Amino acid sequence: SPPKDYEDEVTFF
Amino acid sequence: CGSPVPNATLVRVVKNSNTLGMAIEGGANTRQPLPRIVTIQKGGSADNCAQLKEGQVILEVDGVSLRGREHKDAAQIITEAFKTKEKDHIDVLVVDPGL
Repeated sequence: SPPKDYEDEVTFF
Repeated sequence: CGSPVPNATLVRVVKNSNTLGMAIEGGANTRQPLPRIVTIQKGGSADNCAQLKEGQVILEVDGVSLRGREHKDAAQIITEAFKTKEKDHIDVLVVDPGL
């Protein structure tokens, strides 16, 4: 899979 | 809900749950330059408003543009919008990239 440049940065609210 | 911006929808999210029940990814300087909704949790305020969908991109929160804001900055704006007692709702301008 292609690299993610946002490093899977996910925020939950 | 409606907006003069093509393909964009202004969604009013009423704070009727303890959580917003939503997750975002992306931000400025990433492959996804505007935050995208990746999760809508059942029973959260975002789910209750029935208009926010996974995959939508968030353009503005309460009239504040998220353009040029990095992930943490955009997340902070959403957190503050949900936390403030001044309003019982959040106005979210979203666009469905599939349209």
